Amino acid sequence: IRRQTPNNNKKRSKDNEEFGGWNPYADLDARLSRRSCQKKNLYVSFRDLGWQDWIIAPDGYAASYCNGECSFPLNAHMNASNHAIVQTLVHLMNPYRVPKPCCAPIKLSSISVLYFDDNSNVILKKYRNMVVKSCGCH
Amino acid sequence: FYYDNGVDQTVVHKHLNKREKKEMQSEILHLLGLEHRPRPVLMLPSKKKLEVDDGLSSAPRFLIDVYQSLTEEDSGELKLTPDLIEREFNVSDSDVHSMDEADIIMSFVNRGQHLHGIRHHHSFGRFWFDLSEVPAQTTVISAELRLYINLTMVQENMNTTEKADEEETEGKSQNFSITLYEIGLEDSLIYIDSMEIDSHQEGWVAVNVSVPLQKWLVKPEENFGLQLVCRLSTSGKQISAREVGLVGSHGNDKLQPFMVAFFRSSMPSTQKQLGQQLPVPPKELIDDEDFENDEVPKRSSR
Repeated sequence: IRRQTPNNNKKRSKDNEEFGGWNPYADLDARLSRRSCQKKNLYVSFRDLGWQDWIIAPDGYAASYCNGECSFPLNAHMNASNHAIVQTLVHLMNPYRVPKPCCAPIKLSSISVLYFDDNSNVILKKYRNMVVKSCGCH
Repeated sequence: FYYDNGVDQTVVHKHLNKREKKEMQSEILHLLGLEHRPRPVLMLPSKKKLEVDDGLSSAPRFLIDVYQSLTEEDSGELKLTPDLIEREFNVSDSDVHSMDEADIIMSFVNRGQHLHGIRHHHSFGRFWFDLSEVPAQTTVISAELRLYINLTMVQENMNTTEKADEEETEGKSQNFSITLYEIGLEDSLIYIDSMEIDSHQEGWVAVNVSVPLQKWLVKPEENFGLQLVCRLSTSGKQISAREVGLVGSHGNDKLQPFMVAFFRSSMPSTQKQLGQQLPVPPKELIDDEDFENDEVPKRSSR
């Protein structure tokens, strides 16, 4: 933590307002309470949407999503890309201007949906990059 | 609306009200690349559709087999394991290749028997398919008309046929030739393909109809359908499709003639990567000059 000089404080508070407050390196406890980057469940249910009369299959799909922090030290995270380490260091030097690495999917897979159109013809559509298989720090 | 609450439990976040549910539906429809929620006439039986054995004709059954034959590869792509579909529908290697390559596969129910205004003798041998729902920005990889030859029908017909010339019908196997035409303007017939059928042959046969399909997608007003003409190979005498053993619109649901088409999505790759549709910024944020000479096709408003 840099030695606090008065003008630095002023600059910090200005930055603080400018960048919406929470600095992950100042309020340490807030940082620790945030979980590290990982995959979370989210199921898109065609059944709950009431689409059973026209979608033949599937009943829905586990889209999932990525959530959590990519904070220093990165080696605590699975799947951090090499560049994420550089991004973290630059962020450390300039936390209000350079973002931390982002927690995003590193592996996505496809699904196929089978459904009737208005004329009762049948359509099978393949969708790429619809399901998160794993998340990581980019 | 469920989500994971951070300690690996799935909790109800909130119950959407009617308007929010409608919004959520339209967002997911858009994600699926659909402008509206289809309202098919044919309502599916409520129980698990994939196992439903009856009530589904050959067109949906073909695609259910394809759907069940798709497996996910390590790369995240979907790959076809052809055993099931080969056994059930006798598909060729080129079909399997088209299924792997296709982003969209459509099977079309035959509407030919309901068509009026086309003065062609055999009501059976006539096929017409409704192409109005083929998704825009797609290109045809291939398409085929699939017909089922039922051996028992051939034998029944041979027994009832009067023995006009014994040697033709005596035990010896007969050969038939079936020719498929595209019905053009003023009921003209445009040759597509023909094939020889042996009277001991049973199962699905396919005729390549990629060329007429591509033409109909460009000129929907010229889609007058297809006409099948059957003949005895020896004498060239014209016979009905029933005598060849071809199952028609009044036959077994599962063996009905249908068309299947394989399409590649021709959207710019980013749109394809993003699951078919890019989010479109609201109009007020778009200043026109940005989009003046933009080669990206006109986007649908959201």
